[in-house]
Amino acid sequence: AMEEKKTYIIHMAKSQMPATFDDHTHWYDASLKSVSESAEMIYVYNNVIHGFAARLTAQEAESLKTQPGILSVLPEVIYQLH
Amino acid sequence: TTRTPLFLGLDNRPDVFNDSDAMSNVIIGVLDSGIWPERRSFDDTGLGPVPESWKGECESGINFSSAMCNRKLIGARYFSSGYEATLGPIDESKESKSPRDNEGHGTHTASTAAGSVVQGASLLGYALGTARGMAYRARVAVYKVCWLGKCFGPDILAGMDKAIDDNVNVLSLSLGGEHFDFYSDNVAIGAFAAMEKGIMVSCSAGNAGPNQFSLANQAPWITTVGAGTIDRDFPAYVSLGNGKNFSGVSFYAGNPLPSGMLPLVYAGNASNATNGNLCIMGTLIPEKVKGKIVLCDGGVNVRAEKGYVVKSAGGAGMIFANTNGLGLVADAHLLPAAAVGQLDGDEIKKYITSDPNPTATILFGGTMVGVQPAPILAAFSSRGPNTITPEILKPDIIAPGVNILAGWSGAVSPTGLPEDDRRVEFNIISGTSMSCPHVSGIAALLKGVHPEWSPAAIRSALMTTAYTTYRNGGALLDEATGKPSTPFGHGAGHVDPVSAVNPGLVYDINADDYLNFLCALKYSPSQINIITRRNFTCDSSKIYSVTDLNYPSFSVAFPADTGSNTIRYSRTLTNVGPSGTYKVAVTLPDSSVEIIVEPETVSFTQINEKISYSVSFTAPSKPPSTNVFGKIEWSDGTHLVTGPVAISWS
Repeated sequence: AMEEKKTYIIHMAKSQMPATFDDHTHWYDASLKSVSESAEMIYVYNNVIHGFAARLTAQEAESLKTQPGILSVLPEVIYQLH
Repeated sequence: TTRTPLFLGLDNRPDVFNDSDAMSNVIIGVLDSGIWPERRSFDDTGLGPVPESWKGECESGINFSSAMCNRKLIGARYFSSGYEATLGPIDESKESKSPRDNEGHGTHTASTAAGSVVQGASLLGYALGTARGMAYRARVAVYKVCWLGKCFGPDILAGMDKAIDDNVNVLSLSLGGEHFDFYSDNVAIGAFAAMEKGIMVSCSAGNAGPNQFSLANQAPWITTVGAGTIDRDFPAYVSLGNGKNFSGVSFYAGNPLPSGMLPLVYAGNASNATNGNLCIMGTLIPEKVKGKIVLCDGGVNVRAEKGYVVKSAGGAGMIFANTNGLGLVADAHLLPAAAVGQLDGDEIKKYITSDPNPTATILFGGTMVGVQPAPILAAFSSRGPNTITPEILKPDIIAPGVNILAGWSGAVSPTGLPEDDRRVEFNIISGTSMSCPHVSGIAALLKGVHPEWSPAAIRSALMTTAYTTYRNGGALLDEATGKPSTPFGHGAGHVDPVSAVNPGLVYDINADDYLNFLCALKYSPSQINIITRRNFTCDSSKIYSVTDLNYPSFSVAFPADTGSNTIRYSRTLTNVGPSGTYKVAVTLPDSSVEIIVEPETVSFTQINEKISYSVSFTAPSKPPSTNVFGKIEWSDGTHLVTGPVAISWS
């Protein structure tokens, strides 16, 4: 079960982006790669949040939470038409 | 839609909402199941060039080319990566990986908000008339984020992200989820960013009524829309062998039943299954239903499927007995069928039990207009109190959401059943999904008239001019109880677009006000950052209060059984009309609650002038679950700026 990947939305504190990055998407990518080489990024968001959506194992999600600049790693939620 | 523009007072009012370019420069973004672009509702005849502000695109995909957009449907995108990451590739035998709508819901909501004028619209002859969206000259941009009825959070966020980039003016989301805290609710988070850009976000309240605490989309920067009926009905009459008659509803349009009475059977008595009463596929015994009218109970499978199950087993007709209150929702059944309310269903079941040879017939009454009273709060419309912030009254408002005719997908039948091979240009469906785009379209109209108004100002205008009584003075009724509805069901009341154009005063709210609100909720800096995308630390020396958010309504939550309490609210009125002096009037039927408004008179001499006031609610202890409702009204003799009051003890 720990190896099963799920989708998470990762919220980042953009103010904490290291100066070595000139583009936030590179920072997001580096943060993701720091916990998993195989993690897949699904979306990078520009307006609604500072962050991205990615496929992660539960272990990777827990590890990502401890990385600098991470505000939250939230599992995806499913909505329904009304 | 047919009828609702007239019901809302929008028809024949070019003096209020003219056909000017201002109106056609407003862009409504609809996040839903996509679009069927060939429908006449998206014809662009008479529309000028696409607004210069528009930065969006019309994306190609399976069964959808970029050439399908025009001056009405100016944008179409789809977002499936979240869905596919979890459930695997889109099954292209069932739905198109493109903006095309294979479900019907998205075409319905988009045409309700901003569909072009279509004459001779109907569903199989029902609801015949001229259909149009509320803002029929506004432009539509669709963002397909729902696939086979499921909408994944990452796709919704991506759709909202793009809609903001694209420069929409209004966002319409007829979808929702559980009761999330705002920092974990994708819709609330996306809506905050949209609000900051001046985009009004209108969302459906949910269909979990009449249960209390059943609302979706409760964030205060969202306009939350419940559903009501209009003055139109689709009667079907059930006559029993004992001479009793019952009124139901139906969109059945095929051959009538044979004349005379037919044998009547309760599905539960024509099945060996424990849930045989529900008319689930394979549970009816054909020998026991052949040639008969079958009474099926509501629940588990959809209503139209129950009719199909009866038809497949050889039944002649079907009576659907609602098991969830008095609400009645019609369907375009494949066999002669009618839906009746729970009490009537119980009566019919008693007759079946008591008569050795029960019989019945069903007659169909077509479309009836001018039905009164209307509107009535729909039984299914979700109800408050607000589960996250009881001090914010939700829903905000109600709008037409019962038996709404609007555009439909060519990929799916009006019943949605795969066994139903009929295809229709328009369908009639119900839900807060249908009321939400009514408000989205009306918000677009207000945006056209008042381009400078903020999303909160638009919502305030809609709320403070909404009505809660019928013309004869009686209170709006609740379909679930047959009694007057309350602000926990109808919010500020039923939307009145013409009055909303000229509200006199508005309760405006900006992003900073919402930051203070989040501080009042004691959200951590991280949680605030998630929602607002900024570092913000609440001032530890400052006292933040949820009751200071400048909301047009007043939800007062007292602790029960703790003695007398006083709760203070502060509000700021902004003048958007002529100079004038407004006086306050408080209406509350319970004299044990003292309400003091200070000052009681405010005078405005300039446009956009702001004046603050405070309201103190002092009440004795009362048992838990006690509710008292009233209103606070400011009037200058011309304008009536009404805020509902809901006081509860818990």
